[in-house]
Amino acid sequence: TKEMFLSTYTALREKFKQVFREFFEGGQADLVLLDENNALESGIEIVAQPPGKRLKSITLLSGGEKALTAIALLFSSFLIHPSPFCVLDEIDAPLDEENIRRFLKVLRRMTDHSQFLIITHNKRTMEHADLLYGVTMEEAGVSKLVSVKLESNGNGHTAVKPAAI
Amino acid sequence: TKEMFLSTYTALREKFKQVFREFFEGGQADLVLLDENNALESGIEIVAQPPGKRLKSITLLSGGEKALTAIALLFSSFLIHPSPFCVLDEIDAPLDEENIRRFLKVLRRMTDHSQFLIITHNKRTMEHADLLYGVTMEEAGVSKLVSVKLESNGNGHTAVKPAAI
Amino acid sequence: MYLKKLEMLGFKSFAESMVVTFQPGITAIVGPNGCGKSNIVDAILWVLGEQSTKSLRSDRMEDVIFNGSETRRPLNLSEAILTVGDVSGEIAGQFGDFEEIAISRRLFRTGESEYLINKIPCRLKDIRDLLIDTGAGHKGHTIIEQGKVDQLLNASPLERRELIEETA
Amino acid sequence: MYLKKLEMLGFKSFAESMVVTFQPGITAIVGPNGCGKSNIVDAILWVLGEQSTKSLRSDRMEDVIFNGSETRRPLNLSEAILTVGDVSGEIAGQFGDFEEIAISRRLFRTGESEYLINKIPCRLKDIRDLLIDTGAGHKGHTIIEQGKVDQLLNASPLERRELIEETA
Ligand SMILES: Nc1ncnc2c1ncn2[C@@H]1O[C@H](COP(=O)(O)OP(=O)(O)OP(=O)(O)O)[C@@H](O)[C@H]1O
Ligand SMILES: Nc1ncnc2c1ncn2[C@@H]1O[C@H](COP(=O)(O)OP(=O)(O)OP(=O)(O)O)[C@@H](O)[C@H]1O
Ligand SMILES: [Mg+2]
Ligand SMILES: [Mg+2]
Repeated sequence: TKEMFLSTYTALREKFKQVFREFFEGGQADLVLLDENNALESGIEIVAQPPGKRLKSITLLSGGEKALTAIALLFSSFLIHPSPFCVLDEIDAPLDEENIRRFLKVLRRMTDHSQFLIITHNKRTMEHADLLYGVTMEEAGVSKLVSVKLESNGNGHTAVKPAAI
Repeated sequence: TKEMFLSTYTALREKFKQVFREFFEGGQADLVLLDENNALESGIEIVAQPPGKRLKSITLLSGGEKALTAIALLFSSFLIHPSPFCVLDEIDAPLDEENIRRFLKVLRRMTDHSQFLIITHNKRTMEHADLLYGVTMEEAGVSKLVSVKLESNGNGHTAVKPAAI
Repeated sequence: MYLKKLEMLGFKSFAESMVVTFQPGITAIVGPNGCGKSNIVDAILWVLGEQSTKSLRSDRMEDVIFNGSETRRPLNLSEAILTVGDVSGEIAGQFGDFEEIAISRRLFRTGESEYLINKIPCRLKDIRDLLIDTGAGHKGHTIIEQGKVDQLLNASPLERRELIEETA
Repeated sequence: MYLKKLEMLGFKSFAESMVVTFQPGITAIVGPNGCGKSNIVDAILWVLGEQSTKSLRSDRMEDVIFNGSETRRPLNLSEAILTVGDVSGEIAGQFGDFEEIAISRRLFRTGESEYLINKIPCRLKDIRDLLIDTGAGHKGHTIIEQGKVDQLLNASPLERRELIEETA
């Protein structure tokens, strides 16, 4: 119904504005109904303005800015209707170190509500996990799960090592 | 003309099979004309089989396998008609450490022919560069270019630092 | 409710029985490209009732059964069991008294499917209803698959609206 | 031929004059999200004659001119100059005798465009022909923009054919 959609949509917009400002430490963003008179069927545009920049459609932002904005929207949706668990597959891939730090800060808050399973290649994200699993394919084509931990290997890189059995 | 297309297409297929096998250290891949009788207009399918796995359409591979297969195709095209320079914007993003190592090995060979400009967030790729620039936005919305170098900062991470002036 | 564990046997590249035990907070899964991490996500989608082969990155549902490797023959059965805890009070109907619920899905290469809740055979619909009760049914933002963020970004305004309606 | 340097002034986020000096081998460009790295790629595409605003991630061509920030007013001119070396013998026509070639493109906010080769005014066509002679015209695999790999992967078989024809 129109009322139901508009009330959820309004809540989502407000939450999105907040989460965006937290991720970008400033700036502004919004959702825009392309056809205000036809709220039930109108397409939705996402506009965003990272701090110090101009407001524009999300498609004109940089690779990392776009991803962080989309994650802000997905997290906003989650915060309005938290599910008991959430699975994220490599969503941190396009983010730089600073943005991953901010993303992890918001993620940690969301664990008050829910359990998270996150698939990642990123060392910072791994450092933030409460529990770490590795998947390997020692035998080609056959997956195996192992417990792993992080270790600094002395030459400026952190390595993932199998945990002691 | 049909001859021209088929000769380039055949050369591309052969090169693609080679580069794929080098990237994946085994396995096989191919390009497939969906309509063999209509070579000039037929769509093209990409099939790939990483070592130990089954041959399937590229869309059914993992995120990193897909990316590495597509890069193999782009590099094959480059090797057939090398351009004097080549610009790569964050193509290493979905690759794990081992695949980045193999990608960089092939990239290094290609510098015999050409000059490369590569945009990256990845530390291994940065370590392989002959020249490293950083772009910053200290003043919001205004880009500035600086020379940078890599330094180990002692806690298991390598950091990018401005080079001495 | 919370996830306790996920067991897989014969699901995609998990030719041998594997158990992922969950804890509160953040569980991270790491590993090289193509080793099977996203397959774990697919297993969760599948055991919760996903019927779209496209969402499972497959041509046909049969493709989720381990289809062999250089050293192993294909298997004839794919099974995934998701055990969730602390559900008392959240679930209506016949399963409402259980503290812990084990959701099972099996697919045989013959095409036969089985669905079980705490070893009691049931229909796919029962599994899906269960998840709606516990609030895990908001598929839109509960499971963000690899590439889903790009999809949201590249979507047309109308496609984007559908994605947003799904989540909220 | 090889790239010697790229100068930008007023192109997208490069409000101040910047010079990227190239060397043989691999030059890497790094920096945080949104700081301007892909804008450098756009500048190279643009100075070589790109006319598709979509390829330049813009709505209109005017969008490539620095459009202001919190602390600066918009500029009225965008200029990029790409200097390439060692071209003797590769180029036909009037520029064939030069050892080094500086390709300039300017766009004024009034809509006026200027194109120059070694400070001699020319047409956009002359710039594009130049690149075809030196083999840098194979745009398909010469410049791989951010997201181009995904595009190749998500393309339909017919779209993919077009991409492949472009490259080879
Ligand atoms: N039914 C099946 N039987 C055997 N192997 C399968 C089956 N279905 C998929 N696979 C294999 O599983 C692998 C994909 O695994 P997955 O997508 O989980 O990788 P990943 O760890 O997420 O990698 P990435 O980091 O690249 O995203 C593919 O190589 C694919 O061939
Ligand atoms: N005409 C313009 N004037 C001022 N700023 C602009 C203009 N056009 C684009 N920008 C800004 O440049 C920034 C994009 O930069 P760019 O795409 O180069 O980032 P990037 O360094 O590649 O980041 P990422 O790592 O996220 O891909 C955007 O924030 C955009 O607002
Ligand atoms: Mg994956
Ligand atoms: Mg970029």
